[in-house]
Amino acid sequence: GRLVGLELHNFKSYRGTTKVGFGTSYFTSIIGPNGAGKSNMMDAISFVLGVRSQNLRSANVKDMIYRGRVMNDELDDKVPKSAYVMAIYEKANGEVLKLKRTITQRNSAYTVNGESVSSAVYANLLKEENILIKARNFLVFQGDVEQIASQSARDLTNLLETVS
Amino acid sequence: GRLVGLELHNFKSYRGTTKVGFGTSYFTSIIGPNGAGKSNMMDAISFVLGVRSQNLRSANVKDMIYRGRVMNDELDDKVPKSAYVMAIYEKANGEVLKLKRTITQRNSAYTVNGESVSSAVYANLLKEENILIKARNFLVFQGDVEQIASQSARDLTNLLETVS
Amino acid sequence: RYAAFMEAFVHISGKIDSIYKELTKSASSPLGGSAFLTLEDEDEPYNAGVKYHAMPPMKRFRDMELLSGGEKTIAALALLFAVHSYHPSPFFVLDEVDAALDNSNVNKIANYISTNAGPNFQFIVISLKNSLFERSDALVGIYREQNENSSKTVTMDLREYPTA
Amino acid sequence: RYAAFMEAFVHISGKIDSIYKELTKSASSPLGGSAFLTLEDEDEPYNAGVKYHAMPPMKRFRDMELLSGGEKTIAALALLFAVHSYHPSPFFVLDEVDAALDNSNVNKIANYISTNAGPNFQFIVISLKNSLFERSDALVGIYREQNENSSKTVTMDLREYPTA
Ligand SMILES: Nc1ncnc2c1ncn2[C@@H]1O[C@H](COP(=O)(O)OP(=O)(O)OP(=O)(O)O)[C@@H](O)[C@H]1O
Ligand SMILES: Nc1ncnc2c1ncn2[C@@H]1O[C@H](COP(=O)(O)OP(=O)(O)OP(=O)(O)O)[C@@H](O)[C@H]1O
Ligand SMILES: [Mg+2]
Ligand SMILES: [Mg+2]
Repeated sequence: GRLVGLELHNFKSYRGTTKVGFGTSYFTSIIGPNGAGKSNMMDAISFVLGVRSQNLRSANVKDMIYRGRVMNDELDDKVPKSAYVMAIYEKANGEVLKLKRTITQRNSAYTVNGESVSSAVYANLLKEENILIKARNFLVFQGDVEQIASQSARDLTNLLETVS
Repeated sequence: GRLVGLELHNFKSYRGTTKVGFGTSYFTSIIGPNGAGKSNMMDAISFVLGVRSQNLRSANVKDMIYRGRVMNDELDDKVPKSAYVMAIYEKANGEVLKLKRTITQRNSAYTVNGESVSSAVYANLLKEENILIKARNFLVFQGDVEQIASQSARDLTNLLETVS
Repeated sequence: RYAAFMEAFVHISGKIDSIYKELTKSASSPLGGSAFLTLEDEDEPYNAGVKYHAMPPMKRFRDMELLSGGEKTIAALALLFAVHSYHPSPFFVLDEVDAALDNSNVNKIANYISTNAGPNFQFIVISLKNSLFERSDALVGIYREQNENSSKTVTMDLREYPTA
Repeated sequence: RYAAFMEAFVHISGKIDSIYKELTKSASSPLGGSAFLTLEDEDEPYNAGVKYHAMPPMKRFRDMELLSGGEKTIAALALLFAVHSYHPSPFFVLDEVDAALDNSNVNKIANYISTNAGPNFQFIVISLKNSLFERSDALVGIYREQNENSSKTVTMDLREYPTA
């Protein structure tokens, strides 16, 4: 299967609604200056697939919601109270899955093609596509590549067990 | 003061004797392909100033001695048993210091202009030049720059105390 | 449990050397380096470690910790791609994995990705290096819109401009 | 002890903002960002933390952990240079501190180094980026001599070639 596109709504530095399409590109590069929001886009992909926020440079999930420049924005009712990321994924058989994860201040809600599902059902659907969120073996975050080689022998064992 | 040049002997990937001069360059770049030996050159500078080997990517000081390709080279008496790095340092008043640190399998020996000194005297001489080996605040090793900004508040306090 | 683990281990350890060679071959080293995995405990491998060994071309057997930044990155990517070959996930997201790579190694990674990207293997790569991202099928440019205080995207299909 | 610590603290915290501004000014943000240090305990500052705050241009006050890789690198270098201004060491050795920087930020670091390098402040910088190292006074090229299995050096004074 492949990732056809993404839709971000008030996610990290992406205010409002942002749509990205990968089209038929099998090798897509995300480019731009420092601080523009490239790693945040990777966080969006990781987020929609169910990765826990500790792995997304944030102590808590509410850091994922867009915050503006005003210092007292907790008082401002223009501040977004929820955010979502939707991934449009095309399976090998042509079936299209719209996978959406929404967060409010503390909770995540998952839907597949508009229908609410539990996080376990969502994770299983991804597992059937060989997208193993526990292993995260298809995601290499900024600064992490070298430790793949220097990881301890036990860490490598755990990775192998998770993919087997 | 300034570093005029270096002399390496069987240090890490530098077999035999290697001399490097910085001349009157106040901004010198060390360049070359991956694995060539650039970080090893920085290790040489750190080493001659007395930095402990744990900070030089090695568990023990004997890793600093050049090792060839033969697997059983412990048996080979052509293998170097000692190594040194000498720094030629010109003080602000024009006086030249030849600072040399030699290692054998387990010990370090320090000389200044050919005379043996204790590691304490050596460190003090450097301290008079504002070269603070404990703080290592003038050395940024590969991969370490970002943590200078994310270091804990206590680490920053310790650094400020060391330089004051 | 033993069967599942060993099936993954045998497959991945069968792939690691050829992938590592693909990433380390050059005009001066046409054979490339070598890499392999070893089990610490053959009877209950999932309860002990799996060690990864990688030797760049013309270098002796060494602890991973003594490799340079670029050498470690290449070794890490080889392991990542080898693990991926078993129950492959449909896509990879890589954030600045080329940070420590010299031009020649960036080119090897670009070659590997271009060769292997396809309907079953989609690469999404964040990079600051022209020599990597100019090889992609499409670019997603991220920029900061200051007035809106938001990240924005603009997509460009490079395949429409073949005479780059 | 209080006096020594506060002398260092006052000096460094007086410098940090102007240095950070020097590293973050641009055509689109002529004022640059802002940076400051705060004491957790004003009475016994050496027993508590010193917090570092850096805000890139046009971005709101944030935890250091939410800055991007490049933003964190610039903030780290500003702090490094500010600390250096108190009892300055005669030279700095920096190993690939530009790894996470985009072209425009590499240029800012190159400007800072060229401007500040001099008889009292020698920079030795390891870099893979042409746009940084082409600004130096001299280059020390490191290469691997395969037959000898050794690193070798070759030095070149760039000031002899002013029309680059
Ligand atoms: N919840 C949020 N609301 C608004 N802005 C945010 C939020 N979370 C992070 N940011 C901003 O996003 C920026 C970081 O973006 P990101 O890490 O994606 O940059 P990048 O393009 O990867 O840069 P680099 O090339 O330096 O790695 C920071 O400046 C931060 O202020
Ligand atoms: N004691 C030693 N004897 C021989 N070779 C050594 C020794 N210690 C390290 N090396 C070799 O030095 C090489 C690493 O060199 P170094 O880290 O300086 O590279 P580098 O030029 O900084 O590369 P990069 O750009 O990838 O960071 C390794 O290949 C390692 O095998
Ligand atoms: Mg980033
Ligand atoms: Mg290096």
